[in-house]
Amino acid sequence: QVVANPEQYIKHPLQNRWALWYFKNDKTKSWTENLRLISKFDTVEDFWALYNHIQQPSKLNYGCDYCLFKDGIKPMWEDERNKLGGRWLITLNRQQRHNDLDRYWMETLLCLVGESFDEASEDVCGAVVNVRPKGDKLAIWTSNCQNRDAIMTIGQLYKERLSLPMKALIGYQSHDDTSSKSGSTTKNMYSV
Amino acid sequence: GTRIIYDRKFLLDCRNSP
Repeated sequence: QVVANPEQYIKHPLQNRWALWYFKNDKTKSWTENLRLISKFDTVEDFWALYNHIQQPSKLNYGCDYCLFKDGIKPMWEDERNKLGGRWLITLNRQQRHNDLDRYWMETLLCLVGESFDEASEDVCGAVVNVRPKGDKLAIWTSNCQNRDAIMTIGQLYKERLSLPMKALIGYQSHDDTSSKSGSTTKNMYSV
Repeated sequence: GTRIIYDRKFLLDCRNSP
């Protein structure tokens, strides 16, 4: 009697169900109309099926975004689980679109679906990649900008996973500051 | 409680397995 090995047919469950959103920059439509849910997944296999199926960020048009958020959290500041939070922001220069953008984005997704930030993974809401002419941006959003320990853990591990040089500081900004900023720059609450 | 974590090597290996 042959007993099949479950390892071969059972999909590997993720800790969370995730939703991948796509934002298309269509000036004729409202912001929320331009935000579209692509698909949700909760296994490793379904993550790769989706990831392998869609365009890489470097191929998107200017003004477009990908957002991966835990199921039930909308990729916007106003969401209940975002409004008290903030984001670790990584700004890329133009050359990095060719060299780094796609691999940084994949690494970001692996960090999220793999729950790579120990207990601090609880604080993660999602991640966003913005494709912009002046320079692309990557960010990991967390739920509470006062949770310093969790935020610092996420920032340090994220920097390591992207192999960013130690001297290249990245900053964490609260959504509150970002949404109410007067000048072009938002002050950082933390940096690492 | 327990947390289901996957390291990057495992995730990348899964990408290539049929």
